[in-house]
Amino acid sequence: EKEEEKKDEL
Amino acid sequence: VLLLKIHATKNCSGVSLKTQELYAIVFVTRYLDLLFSFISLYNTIMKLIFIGSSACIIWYIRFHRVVSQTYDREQDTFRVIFLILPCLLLGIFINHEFTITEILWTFSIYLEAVAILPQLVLLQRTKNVDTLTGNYVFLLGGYRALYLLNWIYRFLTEPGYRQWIVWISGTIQTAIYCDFFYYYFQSWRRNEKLSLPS
Repeated sequence: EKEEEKKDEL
Repeated sequence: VLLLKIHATKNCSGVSLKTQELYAIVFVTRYLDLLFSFISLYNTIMKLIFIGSSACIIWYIRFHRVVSQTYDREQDTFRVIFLILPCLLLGIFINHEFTITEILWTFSIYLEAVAILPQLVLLQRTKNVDTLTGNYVFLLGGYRALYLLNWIYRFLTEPGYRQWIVWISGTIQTAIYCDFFYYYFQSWRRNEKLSLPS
């Protein structure tokens, strides 16, 4: 399972 | 804070150019996604502010006629290659996806964790740390420390939210500030100028 990262942090 | 201080006082003594350049590398490699993804107006503006303000600070220290004279060139000698190279290797080997942008993004996460080190070493070498410079380091560390709370909150409220690389790096980054925080609060409590023991 691929770890989905939301790159919404600075 | 740092840009205002340098602009207003025309003085950058105690400020590490090395740390500022590391931050510029961090911001540019991380915010490449400005070109191909949009998250929010706030997110975009903050990214531009981070890149712009660090570029401005670097310009002041390197090229401003008056400010560049006050740079502690002989004290700011941290060998940044010893930070950049390991972070690059770490980024190449420990990442989520073997693509250029993902490796650079991961590299920026690792590099940010240690980017403050040249500044902390310079502060230690500076006898009387300028109040504004001390406040800048405190705010920078505090900003990252608040992320820890944010991550805990998001973990508890957002199903599936987890990001181990960011969490571990961010925790190390905050830990690096612990010693500084201790002396910062002590000097504040005693109403004395900040100075770090050598």
